[in-house]
Amino acid sequence: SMSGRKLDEEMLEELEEQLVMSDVSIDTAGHLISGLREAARRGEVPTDEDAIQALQDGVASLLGSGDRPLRFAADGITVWLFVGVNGVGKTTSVGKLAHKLSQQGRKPLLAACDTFRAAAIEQLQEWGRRADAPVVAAQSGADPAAVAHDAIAAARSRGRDIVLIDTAGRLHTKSNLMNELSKIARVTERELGRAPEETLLVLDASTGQNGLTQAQSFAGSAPLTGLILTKWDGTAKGGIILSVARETGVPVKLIGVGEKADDLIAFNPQKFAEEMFS
Amino acid sequence: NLSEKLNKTFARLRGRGRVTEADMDAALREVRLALLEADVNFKIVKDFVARVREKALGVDVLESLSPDQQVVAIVHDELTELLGGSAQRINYSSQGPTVIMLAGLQGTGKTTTCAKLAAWLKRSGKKPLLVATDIYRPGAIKQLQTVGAQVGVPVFEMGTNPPPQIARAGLKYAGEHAHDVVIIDTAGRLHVDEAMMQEARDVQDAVNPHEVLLALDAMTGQDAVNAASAFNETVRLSGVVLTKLDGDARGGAILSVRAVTGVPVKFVGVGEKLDALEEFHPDRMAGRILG
Ligand SMILES: Nc1nc2c(ncn2[C@@H]2O[C@H](COP(=O)(O)OP(=O)(O)OP(=O)(O)O)[C@@H](O)[C@H]2O)c(=O)[nH]1
Ligand SMILES: Nc1nc2c(ncn2[C@@H]2O[C@H](COP(=O)(O)OP(=O)(O)OP(=O)(O)O)[C@@H](O)[C@H]2O)c(=O)[nH]1
Ligand SMILES: [Mg+2]
Ligand SMILES: [Mg+2]
Repeated sequence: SMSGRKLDEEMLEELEEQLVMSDVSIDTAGHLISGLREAARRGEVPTDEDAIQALQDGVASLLGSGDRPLRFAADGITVWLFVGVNGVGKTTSVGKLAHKLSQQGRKPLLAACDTFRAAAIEQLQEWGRRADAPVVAAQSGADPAAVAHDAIAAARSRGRDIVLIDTAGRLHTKSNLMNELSKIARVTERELGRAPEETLLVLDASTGQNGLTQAQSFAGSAPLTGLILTKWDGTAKGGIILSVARETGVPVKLIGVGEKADDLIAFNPQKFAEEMFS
Repeated sequence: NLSEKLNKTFARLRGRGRVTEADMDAALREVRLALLEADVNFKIVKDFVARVREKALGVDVLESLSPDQQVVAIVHDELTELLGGSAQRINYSSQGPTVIMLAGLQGTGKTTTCAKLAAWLKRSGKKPLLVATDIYRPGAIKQLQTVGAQVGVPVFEMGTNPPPQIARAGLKYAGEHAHDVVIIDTAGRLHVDEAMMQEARDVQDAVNPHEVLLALDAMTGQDAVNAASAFNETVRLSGVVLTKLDGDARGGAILSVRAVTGVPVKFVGVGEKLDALEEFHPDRMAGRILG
């Protein structure tokens, strides 16, 4: 139904529908479509192909520039903290990154700060083996902040140059768990003498409107520096990151595209926008 | 919330005299917005709002003293009816062990739910056996063994042998050890992964489960229908377990899944602990979706 067809109100509705079906919020979809309607009035988008391109550009520009590499410390140990709700892919993302870092000749160390969930430590230890990275852990039920503290100390004494802290999944509605996260972040910062280079919120691409609430809540417990959007290899478009970008300004840094060690790619706003309309 | 918004909509309209069909459209726009914000699928919202409109005009809501409350009541009732109204119990076997299989996308709570179900069934006098067929995820078997031990239910595993083979051996073991329920945990998989979907089908064909439950994360958005439909086409689902309902996601995905597949919700997961499994209440879910 797209081939030089003139942009009309019906087409605008179809495009708005496509945005909403991609989990873009009503608000953000309305904002993008209004912008498109204005462009149409100025004669800038004569055909539907122009309209789709303009909309893609609108989506990409909402997401900001694609060049946001993960940050490393200028000197001393780099620390990256991984947070998010249950089951989104934190541990797997830590494992993938550790693998990449080792391949790049760096010396990652993993902190098993999920001291609650069944076999969480074993899961991370397996990734540590795959990534050739030591894992610092304690017994189940230990204080995660203490494990974070010990991991940074261990990295220093063992000559490792980057620490990846895996934390337990937690629903942002549980204040005791969000307080625990604040404590992990505080203890990490105190031990380092500065904030971690990255505090990354992991979001599942199939998440609906709750993704924005997650981002806002987690930002309240630890200053977020980036997002990792996982499971983008499914059919979910991950449109919720548009609202997250608009409301929080936290940039998406990485995209998970599978369950294997190599399945983590840099975020590319243009490609993301194209995928949304494919 | 929706009630307040409709109240405002109709109050504003009533000030201009008689309430008309166009005014009904304004009210239905609010209903549509509420459902979309709750992650109900776009197409399902269209059908649903059309049904509500028909019903509201049919009962002459516009003539009523409080059209806002009447519309909310109609929406609530329609949602409750859509969500409920069908077999929400486990279908037990009439002969031999009852086989229950958990399936779904990655990270939706299958392994945790398997242990919760085992504990639930044990409390109701059953002697369940857990079967570990996730041969891929690091630590998956250990995870099931750990939660199995926590609820005092044995776990059958066969390392990384093919899942259909493990399932078959687990069923045989259950028969030989007087287990009357077999709960099969499977690996998370994408509905677009043909090989993995075939594997799920092969597990189903190997042991003919009496229940195939889709674990659906309550925070899932518009994609829920794609995944659920695909799973339902490959392994005929008998029920849904809606997980992580202890969060604040509105959970509208379940309405779409129910509308498109007809599969009923049999349980809800309401926490990380192994006793956090409850029966599903359609009317409460309706209220939650409406916000
Ligand atoms: N298809 C796909 N699956 C993924 C991706 N990232 C993670 N997964 C899978 O998602 C599931 C959950 O991953 P985990 O790493 O355990 O998630 P988590 O956030 O650490 O979970 P909790 O610690 O329990 O909160 C696993 O089956 C992973 O293999 C991805 O990018 N694509
Ligand atoms: N808050 C909450 N967390 C839950 C619930 N059900 C499961 N979880 C958590 O969700 C995460 C994922 O649970 P799993 O049981 O590992 O999920 P899974 O579907 O088996 O994951 P894969 O095997 O990787 O596909 C874990 O952190 C669980 O503790 C629930 O009802 N509420
Ligand atoms: Mg984890
Ligand atoms: Mg599992």
